[in-house]
Amino acid sequence: QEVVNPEDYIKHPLQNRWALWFFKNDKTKTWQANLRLISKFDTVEDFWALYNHIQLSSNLISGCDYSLFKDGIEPMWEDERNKRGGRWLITLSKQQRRADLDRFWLETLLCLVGEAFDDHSDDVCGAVVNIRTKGDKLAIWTTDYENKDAITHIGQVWKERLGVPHKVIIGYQSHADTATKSGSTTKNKFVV
Amino acid sequence: GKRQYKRDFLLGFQFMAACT
Repeated sequence: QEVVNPEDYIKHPLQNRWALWFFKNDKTKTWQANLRLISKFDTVEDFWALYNHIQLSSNLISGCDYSLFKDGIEPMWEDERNKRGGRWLITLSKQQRRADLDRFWLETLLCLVGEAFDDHSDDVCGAVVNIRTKGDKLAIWTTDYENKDAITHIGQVWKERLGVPHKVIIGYQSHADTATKSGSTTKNKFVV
Repeated sequence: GKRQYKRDFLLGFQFMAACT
């Protein structure tokens, strides 16, 4: 009798099921109406099937976002798992759209689906890429802005994985501060 | 334990799905 190796036919399960969302800025519609769920996946193979099927971030028009969130968490501040949370934010220069954007976003996705933040991966809610004329943005959202150890670890690992130089400082801001800011910048709760 | 996957392991699967 032939012995079948399970590696040959079982897809590789991820720790979490993930949902990929797409936002397209149509000013005639509400913010929520512009947000669409593309698909969900929970295996390595299905992640790539989806990733290989969709446009690279750098091909999207200005005003669009991709968001990858754990199943059950909506990519908005109001969600129960986000409302006391915040985000690590990286703003890219215009030149970086061609040089870094797609590489940074894929690396971010691999950090999430691969659970690269060890025990602190539980604090991760998702990640967002915003395509904007004035400078694209990448963010990792976490669930609680008071969890300093988790946030710091996530920020350090993310920065290292993207290959961001040590001298470049990235900041973490609470969604509450971002929502109530008066100027164009939000104060950082943490930096790495 | 957590199902953790290293980046190179994940990258190894990128074009495998299309071949099967």
